[in-house]
Amino acid sequence: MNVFRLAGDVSHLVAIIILLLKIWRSKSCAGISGKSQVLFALVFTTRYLDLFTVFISVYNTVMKVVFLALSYATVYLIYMRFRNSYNSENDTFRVEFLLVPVIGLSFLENYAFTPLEILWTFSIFLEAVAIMPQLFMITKTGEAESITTHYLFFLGLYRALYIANWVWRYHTESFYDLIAIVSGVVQTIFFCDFFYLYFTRVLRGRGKMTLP
Amino acid sequence: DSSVNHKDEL
Repeated sequence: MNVFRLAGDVSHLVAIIILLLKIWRSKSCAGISGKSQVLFALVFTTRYLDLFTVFISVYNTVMKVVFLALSYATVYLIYMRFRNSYNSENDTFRVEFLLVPVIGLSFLENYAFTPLEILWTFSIFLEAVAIMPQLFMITKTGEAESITTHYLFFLGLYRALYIANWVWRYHTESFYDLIAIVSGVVQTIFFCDFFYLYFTRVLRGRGKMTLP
Repeated sequence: DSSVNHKDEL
């Protein structure tokens, strides 16, 4: 464990909690892409299948349980509890355009052709594109509430910090995980456009982020 | 092999 990875995990946890609290307190999921949240729950489910078979550390196990619980709670709030506030008419990204290539690639490019490895690889590739429906929804509505942009900021920051963690681990342990690194770089690049808008608009105290 | 290591990352 290093400070970059710890900061990354904390940033990830903060992002998930920001979103969950926003939906719970406003009793509404307007402007939130349910599809992205389902994809994130799928990412955690396929990545943490070793939760009961491999024990790494208390921290590792606790964080996996927390991420799984919070992501499913978020999906529950969107599609069950506050489903009447869900903007399905704006959440129209075709997720099959994400799932098909990701499934194909995880069969082609993986460390071992075993169910657990292929599912882990699937979760890594899927995570890189899981935010697409949410970013698409924002471009479609042309705006995002500031709390949603803070959620996206911490979500984008988490994988950027993981990239620093991978550089650090390569430098100190000569460890590198190419699938995770390539996918993590792609994932962070997808956030760059949002980061630009976030720093130039939201942090100027503009409240809502309205797209040009 | 590297496939063992990555499980320690979330």
